[in-house]
Amino acid sequence: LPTDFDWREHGAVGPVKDQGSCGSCWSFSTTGALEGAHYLATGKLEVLSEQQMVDCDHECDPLEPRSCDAGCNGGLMTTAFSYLQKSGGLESEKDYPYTGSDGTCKFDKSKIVAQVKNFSVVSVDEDQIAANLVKHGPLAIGINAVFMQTYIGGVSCPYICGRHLDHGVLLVGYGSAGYAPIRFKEKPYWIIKNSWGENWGENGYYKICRGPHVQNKCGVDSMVSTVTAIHTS
Amino acid sequence: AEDPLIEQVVGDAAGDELELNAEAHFASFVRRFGKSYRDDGERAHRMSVFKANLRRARRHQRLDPTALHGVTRFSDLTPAEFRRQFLGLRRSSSRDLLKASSAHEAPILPTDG
Repeated sequence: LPTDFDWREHGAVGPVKDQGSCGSCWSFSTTGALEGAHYLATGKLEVLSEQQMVDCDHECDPLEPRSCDAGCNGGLMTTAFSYLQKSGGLESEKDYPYTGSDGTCKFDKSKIVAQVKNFSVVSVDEDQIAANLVKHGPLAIGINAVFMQTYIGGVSCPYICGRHLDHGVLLVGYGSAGYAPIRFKEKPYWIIKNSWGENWGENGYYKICRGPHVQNKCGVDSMVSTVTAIHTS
Repeated sequence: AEDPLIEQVVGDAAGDELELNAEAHFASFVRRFGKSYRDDGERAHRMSVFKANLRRARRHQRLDPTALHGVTRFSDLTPAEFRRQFLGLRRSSSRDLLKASSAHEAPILPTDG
């Protein structure tokens, strides 16, 4: 594994977006992962539509039929990948733009620009997460966002942080030694793309510390999924 | 989860200064983020939430000293409003995901060398 890695430097990450006052973080995490996977499969970065999932994805958890993707009321990235496999894929942001509110489905199959080939869940192991990131592109992850409400910059490494996951984001890279805390050592960190606009955090991004001594900070390792895209010409 | 193990119960100078100037900080926040409230009652309520969030940001700063915490565009929202409007991940874990979706576990990749 490289000691430092950032998919932004390799062209696999689109612009920072803003979900507005809508609990649709899960759809932004999903598009981010598929934008990266599509880039790896085709060499072309397509900015993909969240609104298609907000409006059209009502996929439910097979074990809990009442737990379904529900637009601005929340969802889950893996069920969204499942929806994308069934529906055929995603339209571009341009063809199906984001409105920040629930609407009726206007999906047009003829406008699909990216398709899911496969998706899987990565084990709770920081080396495996890094390896999957490098091999398959940006990863859809869940995080506990309690410290993100007041975050302005730097590497977040709270002494105490809950691990129940409430926010979907995109893991785009990692650094080996980015900050010198009062803990006396340079510490490694993850680089996370958020969906609250460029004016939040570090130009829309969040940094959070990673192992070996601070694994799974704010639950960041516990819900990681990777996706591969179908190569289309 | 965000409360420290040892909670400071006496005031400190920086904290007192922050409280005293909360109105000025709030006015600056309203200007900076272009906030508007429907009436004086709503404004007063948002001001009290903002004050609580100033204390919260200070607590986060103590708990998370390697990051910078402070006023953001969410500073007039209660934690519940923030969760409802800006989060939205259905609760689950990797284990639940494997059971609940058609996903399979990613094969273990080599990480040496």
